[in-house]
Amino acid sequence: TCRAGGQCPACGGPTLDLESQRELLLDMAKRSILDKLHLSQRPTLSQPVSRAALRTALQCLHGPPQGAFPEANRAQDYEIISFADTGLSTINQTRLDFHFSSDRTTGVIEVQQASLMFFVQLLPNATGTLNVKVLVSDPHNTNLTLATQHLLEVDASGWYQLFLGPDAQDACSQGHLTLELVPEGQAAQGSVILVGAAHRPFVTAQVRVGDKHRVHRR
Amino acid sequence: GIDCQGVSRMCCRQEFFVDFREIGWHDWIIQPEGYAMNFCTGQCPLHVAGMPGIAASFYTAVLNLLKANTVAGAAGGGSCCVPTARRPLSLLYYDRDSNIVKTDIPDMVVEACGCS
Repeated sequence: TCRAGGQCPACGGPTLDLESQRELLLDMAKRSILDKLHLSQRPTLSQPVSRAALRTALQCLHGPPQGAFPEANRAQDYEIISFADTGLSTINQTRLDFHFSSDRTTGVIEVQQASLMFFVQLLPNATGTLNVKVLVSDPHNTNLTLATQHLLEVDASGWYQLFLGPDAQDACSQGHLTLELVPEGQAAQGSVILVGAAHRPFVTAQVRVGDKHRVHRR
Repeated sequence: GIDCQGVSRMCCRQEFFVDFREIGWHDWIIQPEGYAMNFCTGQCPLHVAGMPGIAASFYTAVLNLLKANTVAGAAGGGSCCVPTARRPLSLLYYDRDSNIVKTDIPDMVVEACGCS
């Protein structure tokens, strides 16, 4: 409410003209939001997400995390939806790669819970089993090794959700998760994992950014 | 709390809405469309020190004037115009890998101001 040319009632200093004041406030708002999101700069989007995929995914997001944030460990809770890059898929298996940003300037991400959502198209009356393999890369080489696998019964076309265990959560915390979906039995002949825009598989993760170390403020 | 109406010099809450489209952030912030970056401004003379930001009764103001006059000479810092009520800001945005992220940033929006 400082009037141009007057004296600022709050600090007594010289006042800014309204346009400069507005610029200053907008800049403060940007820095405040980026700081609270632990981001060093605003993200530049690598690949836009289709509105159909966005709509499908948002239906899976839960409500706001319940209860106040635990002030003690100053952590901040996030829910992340990561869409799959369908890499080296073949007729017999679908490989899905997920990337979790490590662009947070302070804090390590701890994945508290993760689940995979994917759409299966089955031939009428076909049923079968889907083997979901969690592959992790060895820090010393790029080979992927099998960490765990989950068998899922599929009996109709539609969306399926699979809760992923600690190996997958650790891989998400490290920033990169690779899954392989291999249909088995009857499903092997008559099922397809859809990866189109509206049926793009995705992982939802409940994430906490803990303070790697307390940031000393000047 | 008291909202600044332009003429008051007393401690009040100045509303300031940041439209994400106006600052070119609407491509990566999905929801909401903007952020109410309200802030506290104005003076806190001694006789309203400690006021929780509501319109004090006349009696309380007189009582505080008496207190202030008796302690006016006392050393000690003034009273400041600070937030007395704040709420979280829920954000839904894309990160640099085009993941969708949802988070609630605590204490991000000032709802009321008052004198410390």
